[in-house]
Amino acid sequence: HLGVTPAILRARYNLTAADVGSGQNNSQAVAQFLEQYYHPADLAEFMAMFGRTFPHRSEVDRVVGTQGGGKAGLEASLDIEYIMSTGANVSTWVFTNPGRHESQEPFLQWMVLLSNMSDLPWVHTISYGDDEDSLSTAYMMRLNTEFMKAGVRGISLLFASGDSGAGCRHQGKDKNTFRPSFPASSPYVTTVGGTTFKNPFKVTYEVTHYISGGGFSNVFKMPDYQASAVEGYLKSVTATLPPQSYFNTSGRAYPDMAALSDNYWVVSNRVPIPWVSGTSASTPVVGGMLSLINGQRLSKGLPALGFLNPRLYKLKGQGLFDVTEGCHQGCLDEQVQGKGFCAAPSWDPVTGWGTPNYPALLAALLS
Amino acid sequence: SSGYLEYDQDVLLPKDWTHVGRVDPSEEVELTFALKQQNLELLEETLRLVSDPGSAQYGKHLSLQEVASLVRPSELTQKVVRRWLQAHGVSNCRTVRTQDFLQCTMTAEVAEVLLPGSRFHRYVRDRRSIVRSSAPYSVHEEVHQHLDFVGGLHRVPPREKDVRVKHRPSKGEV
Repeated sequence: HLGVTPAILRARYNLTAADVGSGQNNSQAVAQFLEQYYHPADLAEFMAMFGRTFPHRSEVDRVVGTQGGGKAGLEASLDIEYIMSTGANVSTWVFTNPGRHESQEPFLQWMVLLSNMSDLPWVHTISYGDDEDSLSTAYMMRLNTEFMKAGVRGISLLFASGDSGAGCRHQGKDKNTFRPSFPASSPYVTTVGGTTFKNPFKVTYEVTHYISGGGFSNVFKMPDYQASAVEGYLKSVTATLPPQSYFNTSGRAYPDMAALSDNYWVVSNRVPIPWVSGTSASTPVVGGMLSLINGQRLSKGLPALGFLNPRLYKLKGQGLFDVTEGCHQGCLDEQVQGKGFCAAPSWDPVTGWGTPNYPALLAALLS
Repeated sequence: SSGYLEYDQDVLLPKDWTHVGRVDPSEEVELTFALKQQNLELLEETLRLVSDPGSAQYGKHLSLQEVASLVRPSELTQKVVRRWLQAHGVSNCRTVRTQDFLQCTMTAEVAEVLLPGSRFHRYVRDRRSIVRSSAPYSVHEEVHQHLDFVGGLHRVPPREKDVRVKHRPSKGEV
């Protein structure tokens, strides 16, 4: 193949043409913050080009906020086109938060909005993050509480793990540490990392995408649900672990899972664009599949998945393809020589538990 | 010592934002006041129970109304914050269903009096213009304990999100 399209994703993750939403009582959303607007014509063109093999929708059901005019943003185009490709035929919303006043913070506006709407989509994917060290602890702690508020309502929040691997923060001469990203590092969201095909031109097994964000929070302590998995990783990969001065072994570790994040095709401003990469791509892909699972659960009278991590970590990789090859990037210095963490059997801070094998994940999450 | 306290704040603006100048005192700013919530330990425990498949509470999610009942700021917190705002002539506010955020519009002049230390400037990057404070703000100690932070002063939108279009690598680069 010549890049990742919905058909390639659906083939890799074993989604058949019948694995689409039934359209009842289920919805999903993407949130945009940077005056990133999707264009309905792009979505229609994308689906006409790439959506022929599965039933799908070609229109967004609801835009919350002001849908701007002018040029479409690549990010918005990517998010909406791919959540509607794996979460096909599921009612889809776009939250667009450009910040009406010059003093507004778009991300905060979105969080406030969630506290004011009683009926929300069950799954939200967000491809946005900042370095933890650029944000105040007071702000992150409060947002973490806001994520809890969403989770307790049964809403699944998925965040991209970032595109800088373990990241790198220079702390003076010859002293570097890895640089975690927030909200990816919040213990109350599900964070999605990235992979690439072993053979970029075939639907093969997946290996680590070197950009995949991951690591350990310096702000949030490790939640109980992941303690055993992370401990297992730290004990099993001692030979490839970076020096402990680079990361906080007692912090919230991320990502939680992953999906392909390399070589996507996106239609933006009516132009099909190849070679689009980032965990911005993998996050809506996972979000769409969780929406399908929610649809199946709701049709059986079960509640929505809600905050997934406690259940995901109890599955111990069941329903997922384990990614065990490759490392992501870290600091370019003598000690770690550009390397961050490496993937390993079971959970790892590059690809989490792995990538979805849809029918197996559905079976695991339907019980 | 003056009766005002600061929060932990992220004041430094990324260098790619260009300073344009001080905003006119009459210009409006919108600030978001994050009121201290109640029962956060119970919220965390409830989230654990409704998300843990081993719990009898698994999947028993709360409605927004139930979340509001749980975390809604105390009467005292709401009264103290509203009285403080009103004392500074700030009345154009709206709240949310959980009553833990107040979004208020006021002039920059009023905001700088309300939040001593703050100084509002305009910055631009590409075609985007924002108004932010170049200095940390403080609030009166009587109010400090009733707020988590005030939004709209420091954080700026990032340049890019987590997406990139890469160029096809040449054979040499490969």
